[in-house]
Amino acid sequence: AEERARDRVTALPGQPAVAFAQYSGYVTVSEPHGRALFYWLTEAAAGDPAGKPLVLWLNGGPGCSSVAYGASEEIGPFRIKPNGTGLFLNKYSWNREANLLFLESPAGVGFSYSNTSSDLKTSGDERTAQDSLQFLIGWMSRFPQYRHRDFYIAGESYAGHYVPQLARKIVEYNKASPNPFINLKGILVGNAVTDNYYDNIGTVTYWWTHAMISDGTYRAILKLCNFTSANVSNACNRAMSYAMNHEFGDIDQYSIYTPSCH
Amino acid sequence: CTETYAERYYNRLDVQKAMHANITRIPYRWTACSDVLIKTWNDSELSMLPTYRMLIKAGIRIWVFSGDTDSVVPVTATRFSLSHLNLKTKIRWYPWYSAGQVGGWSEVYEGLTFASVRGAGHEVPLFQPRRAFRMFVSFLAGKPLPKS
Repeated sequence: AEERARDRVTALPGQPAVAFAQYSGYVTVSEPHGRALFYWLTEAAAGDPAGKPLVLWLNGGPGCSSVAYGASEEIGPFRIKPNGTGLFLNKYSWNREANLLFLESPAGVGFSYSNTSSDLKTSGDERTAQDSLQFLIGWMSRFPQYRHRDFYIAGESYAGHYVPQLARKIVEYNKASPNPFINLKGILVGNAVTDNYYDNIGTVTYWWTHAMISDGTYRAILKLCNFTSANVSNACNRAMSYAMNHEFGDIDQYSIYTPSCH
Repeated sequence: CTETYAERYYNRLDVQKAMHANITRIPYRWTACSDVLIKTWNDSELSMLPTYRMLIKAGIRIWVFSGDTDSVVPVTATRFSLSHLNLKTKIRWYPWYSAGQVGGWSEVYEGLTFASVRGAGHEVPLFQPRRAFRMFVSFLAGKPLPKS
């Protein structure tokens, strides 16, 4: 309770008045390494938060922050004013229906840190999933009201790895626990990195069907790139780079019909 | 350009104090994405399809959505990957609606729901907040997206 009280956020600078509670702070995931992950919880805005599910949101990258993207420009209750001068409300925030937990993972992302600096160069899928499970166990002992609560994991992009991998760890952890308390009900992933080979084929196909690349470049990429291998050949790199540098033009690849940001 | 606003806001000392953040004075600025991590990422599974199959067997609800104007992890990539799960179709391909407009298209399989979100980029809730919220409500309810 003391740690929970310490994490209570009374209000953020430039924030409009809100009725829901917020908490943010650190949960240690590795004592020996001094690794700790930063979280931000915005409780449900409508109705009684105790009756609403808990949704953990993870952004991808790898290396990108759920506070920067998920919380501040996608599903969180606040949007940031230009030049960082304050906040305004997001009308379609997902905290209308759920308690939102944003986690900056792994260490090295955003405010999450490690006192063992080499940790930042040895991250990968496996340790990230293990640390996130460790985080959840520690966080739910600080916020015991969320134990056994309907729990969902959501995310996008490279979190197409993080989300199912953490879900798998939770399923295994629950199986091994005499009294499981992480009540995982479902996962929701968007524009998710799913399968190296099929994703790449599907991506080049999208570029061609959306008239972003020429027939010649499309054929060259399919011919020179062996997507079954994790290693990319120089010839494949050249074909892909030609497409991006000489045929795409100055577009926002993440949203091909909206202006790019200068 | 919204991520530049975040870079400014979360590097403000009064914001970090209010969030109990950066208590160890990390020796670098807060940033939306860490270059170090993405350049030195170690292990990355080639495919998540086997994990999806395990989670379906464990009875976990799985929804996968795609903003259809993203060219980085586009809707065709996701559909091509999901098609190799070879799941049985429960509800055939249909347009779903939000605020009287087609919000996207959806198909429901045994164990997994796919939905596209029309006119949304990589960060779906940023570009189509109302459609994203509508999808989220259906996901939480465990119900197919609305047909009207």
